[in-house]
Amino acid sequence: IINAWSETPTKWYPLPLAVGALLLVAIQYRKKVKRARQEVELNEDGLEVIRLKGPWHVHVIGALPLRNMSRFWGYINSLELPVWFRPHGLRLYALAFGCNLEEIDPPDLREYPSLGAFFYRKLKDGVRPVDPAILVSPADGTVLHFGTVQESRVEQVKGITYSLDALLGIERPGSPLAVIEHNRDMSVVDDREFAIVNGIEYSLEQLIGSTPPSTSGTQTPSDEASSSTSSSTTLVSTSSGASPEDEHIPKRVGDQVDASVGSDRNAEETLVHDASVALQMGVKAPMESRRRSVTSGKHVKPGNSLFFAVVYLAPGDYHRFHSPTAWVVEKRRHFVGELFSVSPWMAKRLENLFVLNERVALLGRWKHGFFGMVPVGATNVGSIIVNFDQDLRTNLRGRRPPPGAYTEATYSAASPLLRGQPLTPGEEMGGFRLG
Amino acid sequence: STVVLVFEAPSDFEFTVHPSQKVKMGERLGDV
Repeated sequence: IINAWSETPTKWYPLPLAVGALLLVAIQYRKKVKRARQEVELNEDGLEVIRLKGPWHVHVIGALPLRNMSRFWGYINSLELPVWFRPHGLRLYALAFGCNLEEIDPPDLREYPSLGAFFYRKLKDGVRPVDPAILVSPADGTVLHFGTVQESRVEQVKGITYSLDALLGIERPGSPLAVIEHNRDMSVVDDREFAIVNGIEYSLEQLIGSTPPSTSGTQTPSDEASSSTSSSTTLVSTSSGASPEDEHIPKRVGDQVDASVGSDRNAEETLVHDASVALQMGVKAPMESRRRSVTSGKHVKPGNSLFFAVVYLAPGDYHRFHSPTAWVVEKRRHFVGELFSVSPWMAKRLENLFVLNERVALLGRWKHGFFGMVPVGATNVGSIIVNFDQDLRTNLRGRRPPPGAYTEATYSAASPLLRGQPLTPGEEMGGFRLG
Repeated sequence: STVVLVFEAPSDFEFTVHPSQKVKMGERLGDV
């Protein structure tokens, strides 16, 4: 071999034309196949068809009854543990998954009846200071990916993208959503000085200072605020012509379901909270029209771009999520889907992972325009809780609507001031439960 | 489980984290 390596003369000669041509054909063919793989398949409504794509082991996982497994896992973990076992068992779990027991509330492990209860644990006040930046992390976890949304595609991992419309849902012209009238006489005027809500003047400074606002109208603010806290959530739409049969899914477009918007605040606290969010958002003009499609990504304001960020919560992490900024949630869309693992390993292999899985898209606005937050379920954590939406039920039994179908609830009655559910940075919004 | 954020922001918005970075709730993700 040494002789051959050192003594064989190197002789350069031009490739025959046919070989070069064949090489070019092969390169073109590879490009074409790659493009065909990346091409988006659309249905008759122009919506992307979401299918399971990935290597063979992803298809094997896809064949498993993941939703049933998830519910079974939830049931097992909801079983009450003997009191003597709780400190030992939960300490072992904490050790295995790196939970910090110094920051949990309550600190006594005997007070957690099951692993499920420990998984959904609370943290002591003050252990998570909220940074004054305009965007903070909504949860404990790992930043999987972030960047800008290009041509309505969100990058899942390098080179694999999914449709923003599929993630958030599309507002189609002519749908009930498009003709909802926001007819409340509401505006917030004069740069941070006072607000008019349904004809009543409120001093924002007074509201922030927790003193009762002065009234000049025929309706008292407490009446108005009480009506807001006992407001209802309305299911207004399904998409893709789905015919869901689940009892919690409206049977036809326009069905209304009474549902309390969860709030423990009294009238004054509600106004103070809403005004606080209004100030942080810099609200000073009548709210802009809701007819603008915020989900397409093609209608951002001049000088703005659409960004995305993905935070992954590992099994040992604190599993409640909080508001990442001052914003108003106008609506939620619940997509009933699969429950694949969303671990980084799976995210690298399963295309469309985040639009295949069950998720709740919370859509609204912040000081810079559109803002959306999407908690995505996984095999072990199929139950997504939203504190201010007591009607939301995820990971239920029953026939599933096709991928892309969703049910929608609006929160327009939750706050007369902001026409949505106002949230301050760091405010707890909900979380993920086992099963 | 995962939380995906999608938002409109001024084009000069910058993320202050890097991929695979561990974050805690309330930590800065980005700013303008």
